[in-house]
Amino acid sequence: AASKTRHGKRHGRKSKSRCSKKPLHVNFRDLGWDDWIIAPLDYEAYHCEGVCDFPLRSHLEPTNHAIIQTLMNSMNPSNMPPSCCAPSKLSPISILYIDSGNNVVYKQYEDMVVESCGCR
Amino acid sequence: FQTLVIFPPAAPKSSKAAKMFNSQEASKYFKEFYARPSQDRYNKAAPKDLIEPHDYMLSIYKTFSTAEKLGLNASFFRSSKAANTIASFVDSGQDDLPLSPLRRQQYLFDVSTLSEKAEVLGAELRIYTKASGNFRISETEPVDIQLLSCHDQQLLDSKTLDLQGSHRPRWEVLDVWEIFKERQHLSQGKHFCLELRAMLDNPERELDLHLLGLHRHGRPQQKKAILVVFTRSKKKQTLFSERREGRALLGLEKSPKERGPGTKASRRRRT
Repeated sequence: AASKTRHGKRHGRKSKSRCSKKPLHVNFRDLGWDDWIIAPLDYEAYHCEGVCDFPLRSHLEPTNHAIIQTLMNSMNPSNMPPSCCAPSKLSPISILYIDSGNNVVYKQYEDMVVESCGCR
Repeated sequence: FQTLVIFPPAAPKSSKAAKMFNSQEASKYFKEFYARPSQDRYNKAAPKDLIEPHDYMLSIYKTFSTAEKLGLNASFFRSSKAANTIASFVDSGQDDLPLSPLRRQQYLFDVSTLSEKAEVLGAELRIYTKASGNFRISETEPVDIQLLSCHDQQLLDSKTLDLQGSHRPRWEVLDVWEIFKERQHLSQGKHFCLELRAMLDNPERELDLHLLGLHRHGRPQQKKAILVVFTRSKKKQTLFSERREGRALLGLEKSPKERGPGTKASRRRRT
């Protein structure tokens, strides 16, 4: 059994971090997309990672459904999984690329970068 | 993608098979599925290195991506007619013999990859002019360049060139939005054609376009005329949808009607 400190925190086991935004560097060269994307060749997309467990913090902007699911998970973890840590706000990026007709096109693609994460 | 890549329908789900389809192979499969078809199947797209983007397109990208980073995109996009896509089409027209006078010039643009679903918010023709030094000195009158419809010779736009004031080569921009919208509405083929002439007032006569440096002979890719079309997608599109639409428009992906009854079963199986 892991020992507890006076604050009740456990040692000896890696605790799971709360739902938050983490780095995700995307390199279009690695994806093999640099044959049609002119720019950018890489960008920071971020990703969401961590647990959504009880009690949910307000900055995670949980949906009502997520609040209920988290409550049920806290009461009976084997019956109900916790709610999901997912992007709650995304922003666009500009991409300059070559289309199938060899024309150069500029496009603003929606939902490419995670701005914030939340419990859903 | 992961479901599709890691467990393709034909792959047995035994642990041995799963191990064989490792992350390296998944990456290879992914690249082949999304990156190569455009070149191998079409046999049309040239490698990126052979396509030189016009400075104008690079400048659009730099301006808007910088604005995005500064959180200014809303105001910037108002100035570009609220477009979220700006496509450039390079002129594929040809001049007659290089030494014969060039009274009129037809510009041809293959716009077949432009989605019919997109709302066209603007269209302009950008041409590179470089008036010869002798001509500038001899002509004191302003020169009018006029843009006409190839179809019915209707005057679309005109512009007066100030040859005395400008000694440098420059890009002239002519508005072709109205005719482009009309053309889209009528679904007129895959080519868009415009005709250009230059006029002197007194006496009224058509100029040889060589004098304005408009001949195509020896013109580098970056100085060729371009048609710039500003559009806004009516629905949110994924990164791959334009590529797929491009295939369909090029006849490489058939519509459900064209596919015929023979492939319906295979579609059902895929579903």
